[in-house]
Amino acid sequence: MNIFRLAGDMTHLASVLVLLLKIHTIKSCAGVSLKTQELYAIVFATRYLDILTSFVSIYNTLMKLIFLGSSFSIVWYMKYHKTVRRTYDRDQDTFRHWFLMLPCLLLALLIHEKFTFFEVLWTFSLYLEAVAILPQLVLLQRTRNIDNLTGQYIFLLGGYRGFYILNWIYRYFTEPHYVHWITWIAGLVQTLLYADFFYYYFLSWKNNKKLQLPA
Amino acid sequence: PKNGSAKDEL
Repeated sequence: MNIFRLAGDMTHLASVLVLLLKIHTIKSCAGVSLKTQELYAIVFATRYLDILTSFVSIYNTLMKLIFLGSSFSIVWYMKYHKTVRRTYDRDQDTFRHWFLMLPCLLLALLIHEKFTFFEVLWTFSLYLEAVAILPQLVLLQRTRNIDNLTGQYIFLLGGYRGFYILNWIYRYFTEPHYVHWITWIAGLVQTLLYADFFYYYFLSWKNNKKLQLPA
Repeated sequence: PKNGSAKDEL
C-alpha cells in the first residue's frame, strides 16, 4: 500500500464519519441525497461480494465492513429513524435510480475484463460508483443551502477520488502488469464530476464565505 | 488477488 492509496482511504473514511456525525449528533440529514446513499449501498454490496472468499489483509476486510455497515446504516437512518427522516428533503431528491443503474448494468455486461458473475457485478459497481454522486449534486443545486458538514462530506469524497488517481499512477510505474483501463476511466469520470463543486468550494474558502452554488 | 490486480483496492 502506498501513501496515496492510504490518503484516499482515509479521506473516504473521514467523509463517511462526517456524514454519520451530522446524522447522529445533529439528527439531521437535510441536504443529503438518499438516492446517492442508496446507490453507494448497492455499490459496496456488489463490489464486496468477495469479502468472504478473497482475503487480502485485515485492513481491507475491516474497511470493507466499515463501508458496507456505514452505507446501509445511513440509508436506514434516513428512511426509518423517527427524527432524522423528517429532515430529509424528499420533494427535492427526485432523481431516478434506474436512470443510472440500468445503463451501468448494460455497460458492465458489454465492457468487462472477464465475463463471470462476480466480475460483471464488480465492474457494475465501478460504473455505478462513478455516477452515484449525481443525485447528491442535483439536490445541492436545487436546495442551494449547503451547511458546512454537507459541503465537507462532498469535498472529502472528491478528495478520496483524487488520491485514488495518484495511487493508480504510482502503481502503474512501480508494479508490473498493473493496467486497468476500466477502473481508471470510471474513476476519472467520477473525479471530473466533482470539478464544478470543487471550483465553488475553493472560491468560498478563498473568500471566506459560505458555500453557495449558482442558480 | 494476483500482483498487479485492482481487487486489493477498496
